[in-house]
Amino acid sequence: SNPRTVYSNHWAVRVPGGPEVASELAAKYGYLNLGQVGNLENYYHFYHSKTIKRSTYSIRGTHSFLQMDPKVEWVQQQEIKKRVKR
Amino acid sequence: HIRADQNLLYFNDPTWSNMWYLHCENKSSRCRSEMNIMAAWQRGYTGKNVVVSILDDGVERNHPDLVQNYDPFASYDVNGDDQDPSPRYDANNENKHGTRCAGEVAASANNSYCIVGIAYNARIGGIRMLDGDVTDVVEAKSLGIRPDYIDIYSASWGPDDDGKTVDGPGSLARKAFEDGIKKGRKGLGSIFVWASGNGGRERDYCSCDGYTNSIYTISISSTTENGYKPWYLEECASTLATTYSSGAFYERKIVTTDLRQRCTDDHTGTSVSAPMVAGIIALALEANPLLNWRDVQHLLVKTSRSVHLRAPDWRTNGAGRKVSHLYGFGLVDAEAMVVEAKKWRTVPSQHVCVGTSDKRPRFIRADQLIRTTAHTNACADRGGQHVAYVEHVVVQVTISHPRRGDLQINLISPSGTKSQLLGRRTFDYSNEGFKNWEFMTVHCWGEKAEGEWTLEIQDIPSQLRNPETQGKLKEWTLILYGTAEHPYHSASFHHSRSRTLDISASDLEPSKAAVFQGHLEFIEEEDEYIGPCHPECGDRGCDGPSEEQCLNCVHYSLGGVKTGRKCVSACPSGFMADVASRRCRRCHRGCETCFGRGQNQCSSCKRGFYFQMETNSCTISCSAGTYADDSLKHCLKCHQNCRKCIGYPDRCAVCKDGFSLSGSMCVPDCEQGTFYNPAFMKCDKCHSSCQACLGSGKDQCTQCAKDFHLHDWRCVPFCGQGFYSEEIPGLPHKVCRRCEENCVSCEATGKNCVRCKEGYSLLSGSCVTNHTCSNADEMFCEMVKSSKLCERKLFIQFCCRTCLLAG
Repeated sequence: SNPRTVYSNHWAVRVPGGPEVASELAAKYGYLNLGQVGNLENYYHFYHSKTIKRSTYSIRGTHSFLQMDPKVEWVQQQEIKKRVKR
Repeated sequence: HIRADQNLLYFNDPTWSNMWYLHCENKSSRCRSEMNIMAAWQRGYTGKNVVVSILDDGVERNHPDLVQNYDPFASYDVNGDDQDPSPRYDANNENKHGTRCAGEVAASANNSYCIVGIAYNARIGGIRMLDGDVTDVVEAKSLGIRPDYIDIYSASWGPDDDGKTVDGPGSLARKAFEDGIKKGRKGLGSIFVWASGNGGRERDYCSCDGYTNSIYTISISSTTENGYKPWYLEECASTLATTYSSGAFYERKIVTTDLRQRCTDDHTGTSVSAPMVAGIIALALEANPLLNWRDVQHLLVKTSRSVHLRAPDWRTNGAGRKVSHLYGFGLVDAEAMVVEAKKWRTVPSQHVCVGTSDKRPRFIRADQLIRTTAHTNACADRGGQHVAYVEHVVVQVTISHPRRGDLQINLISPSGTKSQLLGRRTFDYSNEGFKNWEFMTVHCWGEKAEGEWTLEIQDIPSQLRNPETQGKLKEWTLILYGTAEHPYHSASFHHSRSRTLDISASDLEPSKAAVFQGHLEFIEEEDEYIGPCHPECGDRGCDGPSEEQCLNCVHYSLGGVKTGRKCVSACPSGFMADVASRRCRRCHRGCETCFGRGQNQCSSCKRGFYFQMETNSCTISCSAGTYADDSLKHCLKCHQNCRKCIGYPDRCAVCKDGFSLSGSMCVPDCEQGTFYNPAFMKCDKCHSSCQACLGSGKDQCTQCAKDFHLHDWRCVPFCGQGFYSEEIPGLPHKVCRRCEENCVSCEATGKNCVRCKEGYSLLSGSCVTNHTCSNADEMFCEMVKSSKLCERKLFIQFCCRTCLLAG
């Protein structure tokens, strides 16, 4: 069988409106805005404490409405990647 | 090998004498230091004002050998979301990796502690990001930490090297790479150095790692002290260069800083090599801070060398560069890097051209090779996209397949350079195939982009797969990256070079100045080969003494996948001389000599092929109407009556219509009742009893006339004594068959005898001997009767008459 995807309770979100808009959106849907993703403009790192930290499926809930918000251009639930030191 | 020199630098760091890859330690013995790091230092380059950051599990910032060069602005803790990249300590020292990598780059020199880093005056930081859940966000954050401040990011990790994983950066990390090369270093582009895969034992292939497979990263592999392939090494076409690393137990190891303020020689794998190259690039950036991210890759391609590195697939590409799938362009040369960097002129801007996009699906059949070609003008008609000279080549494919590990993919450039984009991976049983996966090769670096590119896909099923299931190539796209003009062969390129070192002792810290003071030399910067060229080299000179290092040729240039590229006086067998371009062009497969490259332009054939005079082609077998003459290696015509002949023109096997085979000859068909007489070359009459025959005699009938019976190749009016007449389906006449043994006359069916020979009596349609059995008593006869033995022909002689007479 192929390796399973492991979902986390972190999301990446693209919100063109700026950090204040991103924080408002995060609060509206129960997320915590952890700030811009590195140097990528308009990309923000959201965290949701009420979803499962590690799951083999993408859990649906009220937090899923985030991707339907018109101020949100793009949403990606973060998958935990297996990385090895060489 | 470089003879030890007493004037070389000496440091008081305790393991300095063990750092064989940096310098020669024993003055009386020959040693190995082809990376020429010491020579780069002697030119005054030590990484000053260059910032390197290690993306890993943390860096021990208070390690005595790192504290002096540690830079907090080049550091961050992504896992803990703070500024301190110190590793998490545990009983297993699990997080030692980053500290070990950092020491190789910038451990302080001459501080009586542990080692000397390659760029021992560079600033070193750490980004702690592996000690926790690694997600796309984590990677993107890490790759985008202060891109205007950090010059070089070094990463010695990647997707699992288990030989069955296909994984790479997510969308955010990819964006971080793109932003980094576009905007980092104030527009010059961040430098990303990556350790190639460590899955050699698992037969992994590093093109399944999207990080090393990216054009934005410099993928580095390793070699052992003696130039052997380390057990952990993977091969692929995206590896750019190589450094030394630890190898077999009998070969010397790499020494570096370890966790808890220690020193170690336990660091191994390609993790050793990426930081080494990061340090060497730091030296180059000190020599020329204006190098952009592509300049650095060009420098590595230009200065790396194959030296003693052992690989079975060293080839010279169309640009004259030696390259292999194990080592890329070879062992890095720090001195050559800094010398070239000093005089480097920025390469022309990068152009991107989609050479071809083919959406026609093709089945990939087991044990077969599919080959699809595309001719491209490399966007010559689109100014902003024209790629005349190749840098990276990317092939994006979508393939469905029941077992991905059975696939092998190659790409052949117009110059004939063959890049193995994917090798078979024994452990990859996935049925997911490849979805828009991008395979990258650097093997065509410097070649002309225009021409025919060939993609080959081979399916070699393993034993565990149903060989009837097929894969499908759904789509492939060829993307060319490069420049519209030659990157550095221009008239204005050769600047006057500085002939003195461009540092003074006052620029250095006092302690280091004291070290350098006694060792400074004014070195003539002579970096071009000045020895004699091979006689076949033309007027442009050469890079070395062999015919493979000529810049142009007097007579012809011979190039190919297997032979490499070299100058020759005459083209060998299998090639034709293209006088106009002064190149040897390969003849069509099977041709020994030819007057063109086409299938119908052969003059003579290779062994095992036959020359077809009518079509000027070489084939394995001869066409209908011809036979293979082994002595002449030609296909010669058969006799005009033969459709197929063997060995000789008149040794027919199959005749044309209107002819019949007579022996080994094809003779004209004759009318019924006649036969072809070769002596008179006409049809003669058969014997009157024959309807068809081979001759005129009465015993040469093949078919009998009406109402005649065939008996021993003769046609007779009736069957003789002891024979009966039988009709055979399909034959126009009857045949005489023998009656059963001892029978003189039998029924028409032949089953029952009617009259027996003398001495035999007729019994139930069979002839039994007249003799009686002396031992046929009542019980015996009862057995014969009860077993009905007399009804069987086989047992009818078994005293049946005796028993019958006895009742």
